[in-house]
Amino acid sequence: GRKLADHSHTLQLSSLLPSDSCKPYAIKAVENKVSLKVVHRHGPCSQLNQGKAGKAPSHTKILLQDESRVKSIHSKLSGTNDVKLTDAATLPAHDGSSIGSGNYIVTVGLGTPKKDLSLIFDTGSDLTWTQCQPCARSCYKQKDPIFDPSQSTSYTNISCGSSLCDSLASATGNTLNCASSTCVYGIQYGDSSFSVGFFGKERLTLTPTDVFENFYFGCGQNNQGLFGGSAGLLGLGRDPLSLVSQTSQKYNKLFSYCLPSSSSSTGFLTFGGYSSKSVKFTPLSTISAGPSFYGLDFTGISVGGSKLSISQSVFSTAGAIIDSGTVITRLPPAAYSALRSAFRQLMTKYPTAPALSILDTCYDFTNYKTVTIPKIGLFFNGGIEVDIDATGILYVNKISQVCLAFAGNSDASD
Amino acid sequence: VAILGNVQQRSLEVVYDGAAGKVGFAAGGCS
Repeated sequence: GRKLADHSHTLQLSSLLPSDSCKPYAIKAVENKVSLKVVHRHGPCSQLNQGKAGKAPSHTKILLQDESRVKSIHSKLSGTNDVKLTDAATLPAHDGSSIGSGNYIVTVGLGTPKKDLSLIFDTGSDLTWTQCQPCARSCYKQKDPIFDPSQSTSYTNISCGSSLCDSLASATGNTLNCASSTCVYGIQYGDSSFSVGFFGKERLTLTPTDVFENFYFGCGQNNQGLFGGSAGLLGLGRDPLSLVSQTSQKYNKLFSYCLPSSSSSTGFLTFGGYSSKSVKFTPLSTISAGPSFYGLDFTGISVGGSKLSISQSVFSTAGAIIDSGTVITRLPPAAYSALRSAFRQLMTKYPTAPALSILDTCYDFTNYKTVTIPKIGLFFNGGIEVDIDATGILYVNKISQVCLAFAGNSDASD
Repeated sequence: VAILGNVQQRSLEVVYDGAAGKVGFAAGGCS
């Protein structure tokens, strides 16, 4: 009995479902550090979730969009991403944009006077951009008023030929362009989502005490895709143009976040520190084909307290990254197969349910008030084991279809 | 690559220390 309790989570089923109203947590204060509130883009805590522009997609659609994002990451890392910006710019926006859908939002201030903008925060990309007036070609519907650089006293365009303009190449993966000697950026997210516009600098306000002059960002004039009512993207990758690098003098490339356990609660994004004393660290690794990703090294998986027998080469062949913009963790095929098999063995008492898109291990909990699920631990380089929270093990479509929230890559070398 | 997605990061405090070259996790770091 004790072993079962130590190696499993017992949950009230109601705790797996988000409520209709927002139940915010107080932001955990870190002394002398700046913290922003994090909300799920499609939950009741997000102001984007009001009205048509922010209507939440179905879980099936969210998972399809997630698959599209993962494909674009694999494509980028394998060097086969031959989608040209000119191609992307001529494509109509359609479902499956690889920006993904299960994203989290923070609000920052831009310009003078400051205008608040709700941006998707993304550790898997680098350039911060927002839609800008006059939206010369196209802007999608967003909740906040669209930023107008002509109404800001601190906005400046970046000139063509400058080293800053050249730096766009690594931050966006695209060759830059010029319009009347003004630097033009273009960034696309795999298939149809993209933003093209002027590269500029502006005053960025994180909090009243943390203000950055000369923050380089994209002022989008042609923006299309499923950005779900957000005003754009906050790039937190490792490239020199990311917000993390641009603020490194103050925060020394140190930031932390907590993603809320459900879409009806809030989390935080903190720059310059972290709050927990019990942090377990693993070394960052660099993926040579994508140095702006945060690479890490999986070394093993445990299910229900038992470490699975998976060869080290399964993990080392593939490598790994951590990405706030991908919803479902993808594992090498052999690792996922072992995880699924062990999880199923410990869940035989529950009736199964049909697959949900990429999630193939699902259960029908209709006749239960509480359920007991095995704990899952992930091992990383450095010998650390991280216990996944119960809300990170299951993906709930409805009580009659609750799925193991992991998926396998199709190729062992992905 | 394998990808650690955001569902599995829920309720963990995730720490990125780019200068020291490490990523950290704290269970229950949100409450």
